[in-house]
Amino acid sequence: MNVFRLTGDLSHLAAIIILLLKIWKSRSCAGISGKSQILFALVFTTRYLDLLTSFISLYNTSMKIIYVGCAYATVYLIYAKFRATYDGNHDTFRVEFLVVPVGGLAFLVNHDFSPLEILWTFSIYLESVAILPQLFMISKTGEAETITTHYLFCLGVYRALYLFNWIWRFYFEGFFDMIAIVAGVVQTILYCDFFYLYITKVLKGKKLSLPA
Amino acid sequence: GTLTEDHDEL
Repeated sequence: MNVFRLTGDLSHLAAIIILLLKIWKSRSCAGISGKSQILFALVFTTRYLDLLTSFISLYNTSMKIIYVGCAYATVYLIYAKFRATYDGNHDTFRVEFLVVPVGGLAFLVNHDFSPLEILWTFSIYLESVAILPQLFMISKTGEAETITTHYLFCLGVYRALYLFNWIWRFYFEGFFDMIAIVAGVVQTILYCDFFYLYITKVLKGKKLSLPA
Repeated sequence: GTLTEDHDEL
């Protein structure tokens, strides 16, 4: 464990909690892409099946359970409890254009052709593009609530911090996982546009609004 | 690379 990985995990946890609390407290999921949240629930489900097969540490197990639990709770709030506030007209990204290619790639490029490893690879590739429906929805509505931008910032920063974690682990442990690194770079690049808007607008107290 | 069997990252 190193400082980049720990702060990355905490940033990820913060993002998940911020979103869950935002929906729960405001009793509304306006502006939130349910499709992205379904993809994240799928990412955690396929990645954390090893909860059933191997124990790494209490930290590892408890964080995985929290992530999976919050992901499904968020999907439940969006599609069940506060369904009336779900903005389906703007959440129109075709997720099959993500899941199918990612699924195919996971079969072609992986570390080991075993079910658990292919599912883990699928989850790594899927996570790198899972935010696209949410970013697409913001571009369609032309704006995002400030709390939503904080959620996205924490979510984007988490994987950027993991990039530093991988540099650290390569240098000090000789460990590297090319699949996770390449997917992590792609994932972080997809946030760059949002990072620019967040830093130049939201941090200056303005609302995040895109030229619609 | 020196990939650990178990993926120890979240």
